[in-house]
Amino acid sequence: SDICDGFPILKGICQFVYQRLDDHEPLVDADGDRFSIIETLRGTHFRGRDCDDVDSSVHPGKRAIDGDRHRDSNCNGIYGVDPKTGKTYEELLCDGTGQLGVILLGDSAGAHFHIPENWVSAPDISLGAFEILPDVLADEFDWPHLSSMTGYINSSLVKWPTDSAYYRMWQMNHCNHRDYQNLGVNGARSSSMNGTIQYSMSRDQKMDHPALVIYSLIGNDVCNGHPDTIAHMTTPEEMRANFHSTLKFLDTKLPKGSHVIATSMADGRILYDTLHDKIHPLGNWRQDVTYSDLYEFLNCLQISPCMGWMSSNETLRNLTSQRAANLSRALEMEVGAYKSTNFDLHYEVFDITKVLKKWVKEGGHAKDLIEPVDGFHPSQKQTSEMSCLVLQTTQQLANFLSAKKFWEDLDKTFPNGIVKMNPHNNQIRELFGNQGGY
Amino acid sequence: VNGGSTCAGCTIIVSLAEQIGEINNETVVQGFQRLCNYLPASYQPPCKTFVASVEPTIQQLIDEKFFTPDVACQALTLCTVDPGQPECHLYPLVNKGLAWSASQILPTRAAREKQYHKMRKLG
Repeated sequence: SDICDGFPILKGICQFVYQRLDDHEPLVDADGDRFSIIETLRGTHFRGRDCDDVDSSVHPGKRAIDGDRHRDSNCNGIYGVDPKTGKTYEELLCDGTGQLGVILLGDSAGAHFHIPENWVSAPDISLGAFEILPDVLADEFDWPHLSSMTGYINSSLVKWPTDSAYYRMWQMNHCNHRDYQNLGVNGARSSSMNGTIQYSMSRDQKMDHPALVIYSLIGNDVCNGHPDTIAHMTTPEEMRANFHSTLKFLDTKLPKGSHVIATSMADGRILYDTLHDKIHPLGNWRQDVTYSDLYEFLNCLQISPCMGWMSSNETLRNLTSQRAANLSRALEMEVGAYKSTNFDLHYEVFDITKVLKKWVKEGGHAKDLIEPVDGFHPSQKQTSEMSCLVLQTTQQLANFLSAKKFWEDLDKTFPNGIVKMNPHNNQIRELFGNQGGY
Repeated sequence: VNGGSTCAGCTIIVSLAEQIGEINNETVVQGFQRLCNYLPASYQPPCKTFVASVEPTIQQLIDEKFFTPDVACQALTLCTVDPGQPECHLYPLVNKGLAWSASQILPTRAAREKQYHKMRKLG
């Protein structure tokens, strides 16, 4: 900021950068189509890679221009003409397969907020532990490429296969390659989402394929760090009005045939119940810092991400859950009442508590499903004692399980939201390999 | 209040430095230096500048046997006790509380202000 203030010539550039960051748009995006060619700074970790960053008519999710005869206009790695038939590969392999992108309108849980445990556990810190720090900062401590809705890579940081709504979309139909947008923002709530989608979402009603939009704001409407936390929670009336505005905006942006799913809020009582007497990684060396200690410290400084649930006051935790349930009901009512033009609308009870109970029933530890450092978010961290179990069975941790459960529930109650298997997937793999990767 | 996220960040970093020092049979200051060395190369110079700036205060706290991460961050003026607010601490309180312990190192208002400006200058 000193440099920006000190040199007038840089002021405009600085303002541009600040605005991009504030609006959660990719910082490196030469053609302004909201898709990038770099991983971080709201780049390909958050949205599919742009295959031409100087032409805004080329980006993931686009309906192929002239069947992508000469170039890949939708960045799914499929282009060119079949020499035998003279038809374009897009026509042969993708037309009529029901292409569908995935767009998450979410919060830090949706973007998969994560601080590596070895960063705050003295016995585990070593040379190289912070090598990834610049990238982690540039991604706002979010790891959307490993998230339950738009995760797509197998990382050395986790030892189980990637599973996410987008990944399944791609598995079902390789024509959906790179068609994902994770608009998860740390601290996002129903009111801020109305601003975020206006600047950050990319979908053209005429030129793009339909999308499955997942509206998943699981906590921040009841979570804040104010001492009078209840006074700062969203009311059911506000929640419904905010969601209504979001739906109205989506109706002007989403192509016909899209789907919107609103998920319920979480019941965060599970956090305190599970963790309060457990040792936080900061206390690993001397066993002297519990999650309860950390929660109280953050509450005292008024920087707790959720005073209502991360509190020793049981009455407050119950009141917070009660409000969350009321807000979920408001969402459900709006889903029932809203008359949409371009998408169908569904409400999905997406309860991490059920996932957790199942995990425990199958022999897991409840605490492993919560982010160890912040004691607040769903985890994707695997503890060493779990590794064998996870590798030997089909059990996976929170985000993976959530994606699985989400998909199973969706399949039962909302089959329209799921794409059909593309019979040409093998052919796509043979012809186009990894489709240009991510 | 009371330094907010700056205070939380300080408390975590000082805790880690102290523990890393102990694990490696080193002093807290050496723990800090080791922690800086764990960072990517471009992050090390500001980290080392910070360590050099806080070293005298940390050393004095250790010498006077007042050192805890909570007290250290009070003495560094990165944590405060704002009017009407309780003392925020991650570890059990020792002696007569944080503000009292810190005041043994920074006995005068001038000393506290000097420390405050030193830390703000570091950014």
